[in-house]
Amino acid sequence: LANEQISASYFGNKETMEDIDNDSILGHAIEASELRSYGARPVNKEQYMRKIKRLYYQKISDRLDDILKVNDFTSEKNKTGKKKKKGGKKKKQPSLDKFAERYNIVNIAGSVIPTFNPSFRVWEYNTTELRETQPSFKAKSWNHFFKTLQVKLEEDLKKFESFQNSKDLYNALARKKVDKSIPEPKPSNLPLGPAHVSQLFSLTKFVQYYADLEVINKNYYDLLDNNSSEKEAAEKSFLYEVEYTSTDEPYHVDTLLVKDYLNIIRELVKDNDLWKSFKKRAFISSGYEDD
Amino acid sequence: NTSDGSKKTIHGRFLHITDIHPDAFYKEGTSIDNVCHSNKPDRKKDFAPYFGAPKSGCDSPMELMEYTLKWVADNLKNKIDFVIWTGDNIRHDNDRYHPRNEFQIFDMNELVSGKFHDIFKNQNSKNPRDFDVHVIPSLGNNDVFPHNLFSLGPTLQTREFFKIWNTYIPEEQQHIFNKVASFFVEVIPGKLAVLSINTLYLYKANPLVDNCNSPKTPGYQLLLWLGYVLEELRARGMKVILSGHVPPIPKNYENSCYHKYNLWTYEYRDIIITGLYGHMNMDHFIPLNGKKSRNIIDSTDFIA
Repeated sequence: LANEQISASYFGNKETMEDIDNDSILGHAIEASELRSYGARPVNKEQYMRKIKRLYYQKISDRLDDILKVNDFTSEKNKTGKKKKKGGKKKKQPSLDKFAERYNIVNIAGSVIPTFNPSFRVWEYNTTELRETQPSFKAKSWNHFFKTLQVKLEEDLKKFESFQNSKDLYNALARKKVDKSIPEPKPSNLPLGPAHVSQLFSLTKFVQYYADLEVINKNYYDLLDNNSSEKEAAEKSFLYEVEYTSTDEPYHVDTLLVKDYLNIIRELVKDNDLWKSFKKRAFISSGYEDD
Repeated sequence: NTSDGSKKTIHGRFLHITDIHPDAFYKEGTSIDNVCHSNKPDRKKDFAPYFGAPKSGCDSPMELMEYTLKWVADNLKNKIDFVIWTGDNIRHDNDRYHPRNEFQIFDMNELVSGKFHDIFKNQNSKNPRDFDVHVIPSLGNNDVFPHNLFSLGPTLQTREFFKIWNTYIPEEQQHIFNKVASFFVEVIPGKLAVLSINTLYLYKANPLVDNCNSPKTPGYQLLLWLGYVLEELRARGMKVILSGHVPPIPKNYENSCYHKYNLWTYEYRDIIITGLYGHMNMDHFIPLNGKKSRNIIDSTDFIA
């Protein structure tokens, strides 16, 4: 019941709540039965991608539409000095930067196991300031921190063991202040980090590599047929090549900040061809389709 | 390099590699229907090829792993600063004639770990902890026995993984690793750290994960570790990359664990660069809303 309530408040409508609820109750059972029935064979992955689009991407795209519309409207108003259209009160929209601040991006990687094709990724990050400044660090020992950490964790546990019954424990946890597994809000004087504003260590690019196993296996057997040794055939046929990079569509970006990803999401939702190429890459150019 | 004072070139590039799943039972020319372990194929499409069969359900032949790592060593090693390697270093448990056991899992993990070490260690140093390219491994749900099940340490499994990853885990983190199977590496000393997070403590398919609210649960303890580490890294003015096997999305994490983890990511947005995960074998990304997690956690019935 708690799961249902939280899912409902998180996703705000019954339809999506049911999707999530299916996940939470049956997820493990389905995963286990799929593993037994199909090995590691991919099943219903197109359906999964549709779900990602519906649950995560669509919502963001809609919000961005509102944000960009209001911002266009505001700049239009500033230009002409008067309202363009009469109408009801517009909902106040945050700026794109402010909206992006609430998000973080979970990057989920393709695998070496050929669920689709083998793949991995090389990320690039901003080192400009690092190059410009002398490394001024003096490595600070971590010994003291880890000794203290051990004590802190033990003390924390002892504190909870001191509660006589689960009701007292519940009350203490419900006061949240004692629950150290919940962070304090970010102090407002701290600036946004490399995920949100371009700076040292911000991600700037990625290159996605893949091994096209259909071609590689074919070349390998062709070489064997032409009297190459197994080792020679393997060495000559096996290679990873660039599948795509973040400077290709739909990314086509110079930075990989959270707001860049949100803009990419909007493109993906609006442009079906881009979505198709995104899906093709999700399945590592293996040509996978649901049965 | 703080261990010997030598200079290193920072390339501004790193590798993320995951889910190798090498399978010592994979046999070329066997039947895909028998997970590439046995029997003759009954049709052309059922043939298990030398480098592996995409979309088939078979794991990776050992040759696929060997040639992948060789390709990385030949083509990338001298161009990257560190390697994030997010687990699942053994075959799936999908062949009832060859059920996996704990020793096979440890042995294969040891073998793969040794290969990474051989490639990325400092070839001119006698110190095994000295790397040309730092490697940050994390634990996959197939790397533990039984499948998915992993309890708070110290246990045989946390000790065993400490042994296997000994050279990757900084010495001062040995005790805490034995408890939470997580650690971090300062890939650029004093500037940039990569966290290896044991996501199995948050993973809903781990039968030992009921929630992250009760202080005795593995997830709660892991989040405490995460919080203290992030706090210290922030205090030192460092930036952080999060890494782990199971991605932190509602499909995978127990509900309270998901919201709490997501909230840490949100509240430390001044230092977190990104989060890199494996497990799902598909190349994609998911945006998560930290503000919503804050609202949910602040609601009165969250603890209930």
